[in-house]
Amino acid sequence: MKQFAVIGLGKFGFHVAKGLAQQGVHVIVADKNEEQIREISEYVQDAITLDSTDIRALSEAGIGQVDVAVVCIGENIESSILTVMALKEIGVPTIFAKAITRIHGQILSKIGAARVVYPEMEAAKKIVKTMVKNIHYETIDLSITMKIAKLDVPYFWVGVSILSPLFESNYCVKPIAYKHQGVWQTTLDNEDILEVGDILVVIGDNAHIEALSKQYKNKLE
Amino acid sequence: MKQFAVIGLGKFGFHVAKGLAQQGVHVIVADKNEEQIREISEYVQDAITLDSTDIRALSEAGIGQVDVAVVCIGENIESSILTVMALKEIGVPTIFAKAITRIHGQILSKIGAARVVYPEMEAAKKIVKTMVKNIHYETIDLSITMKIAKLDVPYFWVGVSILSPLFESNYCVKPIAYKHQGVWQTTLDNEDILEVGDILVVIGDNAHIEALSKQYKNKLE
Ligand SMILES: Nc1ncnc2c1ncn2[C@@H]1O[C@H](COP(=O)(O)OP(=O)(O)OP(=O)(O)O)[C@@H](O)[C@H]1O
Ligand SMILES: Nc1ncnc2c1ncn2[C@@H]1O[C@H](COP(=O)(O)OP(=O)(O)OP(=O)(O)O)[C@@H](O)[C@H]1O
Repeated sequence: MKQFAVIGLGKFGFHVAKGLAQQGVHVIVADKNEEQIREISEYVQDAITLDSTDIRALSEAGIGQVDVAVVCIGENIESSILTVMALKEIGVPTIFAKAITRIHGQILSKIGAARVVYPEMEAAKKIVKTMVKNIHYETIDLSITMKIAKLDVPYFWVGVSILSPLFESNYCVKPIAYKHQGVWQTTLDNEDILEVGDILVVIGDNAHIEALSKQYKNKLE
Repeated sequence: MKQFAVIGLGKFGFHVAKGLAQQGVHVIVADKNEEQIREISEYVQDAITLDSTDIRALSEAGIGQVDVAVVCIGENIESSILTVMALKEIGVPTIFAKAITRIHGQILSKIGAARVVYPEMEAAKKIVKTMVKNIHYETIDLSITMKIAKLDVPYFWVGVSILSPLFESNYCVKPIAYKHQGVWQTTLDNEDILEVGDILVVIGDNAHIEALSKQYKNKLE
């Protein structure tokens, strides 16, 4: 069975070490901070306090015999680089490493990390994607069959009057309010012309509000 | 267009703030550490130094007007909780928050975080999964057509002689070495009986080594 080593028990490294231990595999963990070693000892037997940039300390801990080592040192870039080099030096065949920035990761790849992990960057990318996919068009359920849509005025409605018949005839939705220069208007008349930067609120049944959403996104792509 | 706020510019928060800025959306960022604010100012205009547990400071910064706020304070659990409460207090409709542990995340959900993110835990889970999926069975390419497989002796081969004809007749692979009690043997004879904990090495063509791998994994699931 393969043997593993986890170096650096920060928030990421601690979860990796604990996760491996829960899988029942052989894992040696190391950190220069005694407090981290004390905390991980509840889950892992082979937990050693050492400086992972020290080749002799790594060898004496038996880390040279593992199949896979994971270096979980992010902020201390110098330690992260020296540790990957030390592991390469003592012959660990597969090295994974955490990096905070792309450039840090590129350096680690060049010096021998088979795989670089970017926990914070990956999670940030995911949540940013979730946050921006609905910034221009939002729907609110009014009932099982009716919805309200709140949308940034698209270019194809700039210059259109809010009471224009096109909303009903082309889209089957009815404008009920709009925000112009920071002020919401609910009393609508023919002279209310939609402008860039305005927010429009319309009401309609599910099918037509969803259809409008698709058209809106397609035209804006 | 929606407005966003990012509170806490640690490694995760910094990437979220930068990512949102790159999407061209309105984002206000805040951190109690002036150094972080200085660094993010290269990417974000509205960057304010403040204590996010201070409701008045948040309001004065205009954070009460945003649609979505992301709290990126992990290690300082107290600040993370007080910040989510403060944002709820000033009426931010949607709050996302980072947490390091499940229990921290559960508290945040209870007090108003619509969504909790676990960057380190998620990344750790992913890499642990990658690391353990091949611990018992590993293949090495010998040539374009031939492979070697190194595997922990499965229960269905315990008690079998290493020179048994079953390897050739049932699997079309040939044992070439095995490790017993830490010692590798390449001279094989009939009395070499495979035991629990042994590692077996076999040679065969691609198709049969792959077929063995599938059977091995299926029988052990
Ligand atoms: N040279 C070293 N030898 C051993 N352990 C080290 C060394 N340098 C750093 N560490 C340990 O690695 C751990 C993580 O380090 P660091 O805080 O730099 O990484 P991080 O990626 O920012 O952490 P996190 O995963 O919590 O975000 C710490 O517990 C630290 O003690
Ligand atoms: N009360 C507070 N008000 C404003 N900013 C705060 C507050 N508490 C913490 N911060 C900031 O939040 C950031 C992240 O905090 P912390 O280091 O606790 O989180 P972390 O999740 O461990 O970070 P990382 O994402 O780097 O792993 C830091 O820059 C810190 O200055």
